Amino acid sequence: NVAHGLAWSFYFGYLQLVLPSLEASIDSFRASHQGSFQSRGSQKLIVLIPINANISHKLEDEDSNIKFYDSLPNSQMDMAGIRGRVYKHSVYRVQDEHGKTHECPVEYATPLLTLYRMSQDRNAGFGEPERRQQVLLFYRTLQDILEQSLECRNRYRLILLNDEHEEDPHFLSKTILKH
Amino acid sequence: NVAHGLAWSFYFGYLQLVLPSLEASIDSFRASHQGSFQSRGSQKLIVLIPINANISHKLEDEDSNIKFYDSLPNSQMDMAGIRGRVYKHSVYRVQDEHGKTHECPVEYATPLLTLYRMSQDRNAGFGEPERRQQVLLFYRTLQDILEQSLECRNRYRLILLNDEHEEDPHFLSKTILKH
Ligand SMILES: Nc1nc(=O)c2ncn([C@@H]3O[C@@H]4COP(=O)(O)O[C@H]5[C@@H](O)[C@H](n6cnc7c(N)ncnc76)O[C@@H]5COP(=O)(O)O[C@@H]3[C@@H]4O)c2[nH]1
Repeated sequence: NVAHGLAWSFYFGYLQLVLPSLEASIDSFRASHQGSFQSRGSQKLIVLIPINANISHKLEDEDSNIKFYDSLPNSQMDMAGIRGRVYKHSVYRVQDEHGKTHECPVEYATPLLTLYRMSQDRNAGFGEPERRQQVLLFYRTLQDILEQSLECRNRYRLILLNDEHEEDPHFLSKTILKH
Repeated sequence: NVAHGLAWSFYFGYLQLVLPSLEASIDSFRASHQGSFQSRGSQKLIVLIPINANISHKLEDEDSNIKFYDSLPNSQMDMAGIRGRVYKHSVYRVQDEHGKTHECPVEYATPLLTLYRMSQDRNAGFGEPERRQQVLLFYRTLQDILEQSLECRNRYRLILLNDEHEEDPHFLSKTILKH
């Protein structure tokens, strides 16, 4: 089951490495962005999981109430022979229905890109009908892993995005802010 | 089968993105490292696949004939909401048995870290006995994918490392140079 392995990969290869230092990273970001930093915002990493695995590379393309603000300070670590591999998060300003902005580190769950591409490739072994099931399996497996993880607890928010509201141009910003 | 999905992920999420621009990256590296750059070296990305999935984070720790030289120029791309995600490779100077050095971009196949960690975690669903089989499946699946890929052809070398020569302190450098 592809989704099962991808959830573990997302944990061992990323979330377990970056979440423990996220709060310190956000504090340092606020210190260096004084004056512009809103006190409203998220201390947790928001991870978007669209049920159709159709991830965008730029959140602004999805909702005009979302604007890229800046990147959190980079972390670098020696990883599997790559000296100083860079891990970074993007902080977005998300505008609510009253016009107030909130600063949030948000990103899509990148492994979904693999699920999407595999469903399009005849050689990869599964098609579009199974893809939705695989996304749900990815989400549930990741939830279970993270709930068991002491070092990641309370440092993230997983948001499963269904595809029923795609006609609402502000569906994404409203969903992010609801959490 | 976890290894099958990890091989596809390594392709769609990494090799397919970085291999097409590797040659240009190496040319630019040589131009900026004139005088120190040896003409002996590899134009291909060397990817190490140890059969026991036991990957090291620093190649120098494995063999004193291997020294980190420098990183290739970073590539940055907007990826799944991360603005300017950084992808980079490390170039190593590998000394042969005549004392001559060769410059090679080398790294371990990062997904093996996930296989290794999963085999150590009671909740992940497979143990050490299956791990070797999973590494072989990863290697074979990756070989098949890359052979079919027009944009990656001839830009990489996969090296399956068996664990029978671990008492030879220069096994890794010799193996890299044999390829
Ligand atoms: N050597 C190497 N250098 C890289 O820059 C790199 N980037 C990805 N990969 C490997 O390719 C495959 C596909 O990557 P994807 O991004 O879909 O999944 C990634 C991604 O969802 C997340 N992740 C890892 N690093 C980052 C990062 N810097 N930013 C955001 N997400 C990341 O965690 C998953 C597992 O990462 P790795 O376990 O390091 O191995 C990956 C994976 O096997 C890399 N391998």
